[in-house]
Amino acid sequence: HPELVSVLQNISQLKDEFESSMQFGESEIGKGTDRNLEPCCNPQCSPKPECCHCGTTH
Amino acid sequence: ALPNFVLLFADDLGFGDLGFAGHPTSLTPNLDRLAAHGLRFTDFYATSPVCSPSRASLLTGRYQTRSGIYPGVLYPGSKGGLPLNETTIAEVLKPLGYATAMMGKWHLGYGANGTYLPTRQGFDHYLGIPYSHDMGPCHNLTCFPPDVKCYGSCDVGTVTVPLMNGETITQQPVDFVNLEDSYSTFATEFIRSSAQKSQPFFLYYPSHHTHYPQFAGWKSVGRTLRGPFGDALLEFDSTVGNILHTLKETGVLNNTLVFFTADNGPELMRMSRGGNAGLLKCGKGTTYEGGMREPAIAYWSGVIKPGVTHSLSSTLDILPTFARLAGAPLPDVQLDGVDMIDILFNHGAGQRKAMFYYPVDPSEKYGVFAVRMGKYKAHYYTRGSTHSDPNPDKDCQIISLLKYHDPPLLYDLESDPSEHYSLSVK
Repeated sequence: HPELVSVLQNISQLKDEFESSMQFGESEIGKGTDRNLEPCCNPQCSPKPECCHCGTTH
Repeated sequence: ALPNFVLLFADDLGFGDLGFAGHPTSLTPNLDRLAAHGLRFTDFYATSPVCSPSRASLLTGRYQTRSGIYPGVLYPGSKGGLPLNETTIAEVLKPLGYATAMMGKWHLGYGANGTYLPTRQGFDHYLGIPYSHDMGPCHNLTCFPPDVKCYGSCDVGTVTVPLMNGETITQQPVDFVNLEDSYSTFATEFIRSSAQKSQPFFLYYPSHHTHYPQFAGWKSVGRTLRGPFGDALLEFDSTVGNILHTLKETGVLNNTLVFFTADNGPELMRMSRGGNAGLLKCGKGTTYEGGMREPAIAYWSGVIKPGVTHSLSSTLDILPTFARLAGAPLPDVQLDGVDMIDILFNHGAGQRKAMFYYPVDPSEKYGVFAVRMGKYKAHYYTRGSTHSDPNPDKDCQIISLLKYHDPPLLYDLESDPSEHYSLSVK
């Protein structure tokens, strides 16, 4: 199937062009986690996380 | 007058989940109506098979690799988030005088003192949960009235899921049963207020539905034959209906582009409580079609001619499209999106030539896993995923480890959208 070989060549060329133009930004997710950053409605409360409880009527 | 924009974004929703897509027990009358009177996309793609990266691309028009929202997703205690120097759709429109609001799932970071909240990324108003609603213990929470507890335990050992209004936590844990009513009210008030002031607006509604654990309020519980997933989907659909009703009631319907799509494919690991990719292969977490090809609709009453388009398009293209329609300059960065004007108004072929499929964990070492060009898709790497694991197709399962293909697996997606029959190119 020579036409398919040509298709693959075109796709590979597109892929190469795209990847060579791609600049990876620094991973934001790779910066990790910090339990102290978890949102808490009562930031000074203790013990966490159980004490983070506000305004829920249901 | 400048056009208004409403962007509806479902969560973990598959290609085969909606009523108009043929699902026999889903009940989505409002989305079906949008599809019938709007332009339905058959070849529309998210940029990632998981949540945060997909949302980063949607809002910036750039692959997630550029903004750094990879690998995987952000967590409640994540130190990072969508960098503030990234320009979102809201920030593109605001300088033109747009009112901007968002309700629902952000999932692009919280950070120290709310550094990464939507209010820091161009949204005037925000009501919602800043990440996935399973990212906190949920086993004691009510997901369906009167008191059906949420299915499973969700993430334990972290804070319960908060509801935020702006940058203030107003509820913790969130009240799932009444959450959607709050969103409907928020949307209605925002549209009414903007219309009264004759101010153009952008409303972004990334819904929590239909992500695990499914939930719904009194008006939707038990109303579908599909069970919890169907009830959650119906509740999302009802909010869509309320938004459309308000647009009409306030006289701005004919000046509003409503765009609907979803972040990634169905989470098949939830089995009947997960979504359905229809005829597409695998689901969330994979670079097969089921992981990233999504239902999509563009609706603009009296402006966009109803129909179906097979043009290749992506969430990347929404920012450039909204910007062009509003006459806003594009951000001065490398964009990956192209505007869809030709598709929307002429049912034309569009500008997008290719779609690149990044895995959950993109790396420079492996690059993209697959490429679609025209009707052909080449897989250079394939891998299963826990998110799609119990699917009977072994390629979807976690036991299908990373595999390099040389020559790449090649499929004709027009004649074989299910990626069943690899074409021989040896």
